[in-house]
Amino acid sequence: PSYKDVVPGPGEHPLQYTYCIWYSKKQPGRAQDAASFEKNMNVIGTFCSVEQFWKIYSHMIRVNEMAGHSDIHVFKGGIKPLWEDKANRLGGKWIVRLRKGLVARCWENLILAMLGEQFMVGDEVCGAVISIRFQEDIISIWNRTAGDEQVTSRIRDTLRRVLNLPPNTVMEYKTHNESLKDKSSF
Amino acid sequence: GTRIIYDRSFLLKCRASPMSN
Repeated sequence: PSYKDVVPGPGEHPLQYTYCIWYSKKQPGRAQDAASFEKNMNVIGTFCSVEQFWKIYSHMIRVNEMAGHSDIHVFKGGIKPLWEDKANRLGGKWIVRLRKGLVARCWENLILAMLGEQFMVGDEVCGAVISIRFQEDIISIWNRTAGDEQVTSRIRDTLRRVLNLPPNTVMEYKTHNESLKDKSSF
Repeated sequence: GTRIIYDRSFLLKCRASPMSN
């Protein structure tokens, strides 16, 4: 069924958008082109109300218990979490690298800010990603227009506020075009 | 148009009691 078929249940609080949660795990020892990356991505839930979100979220594995090289993407319905998607092609993302142990709280705060429309940048936000790696965890938020500095600055400032990060935390912006060129996300 | 805005504490409250306002 399409994300468009999901509707809020009776008495539920609707969200501004419908979202899909995608899970992907890197296949060890294999090069990742877009096609194989996409093949390893699965939608594990779709929601359009606050209550539907919590229902899915409470059944998901806790991010601090996720092992290995895995990613969870929460993206607006109709946008694939791929650099090549038409919503992302001209976009980019803010990247925050976190030491192990900090990520669960930061991820939840990021998701709640996105679902609650706290970024105040219209339709610009495409989705958010948590990437579990061996040495560190990385969270990122993707937006449509990398070239709009007013938008990217506003996202950065909101991100800094809602994540309540230690003062020395580095935030980097990377365009998806750069990622396509160097074939690397971070 | 109007956007549906929720703050963190409201969203967390919905988790605790799903049908609350």
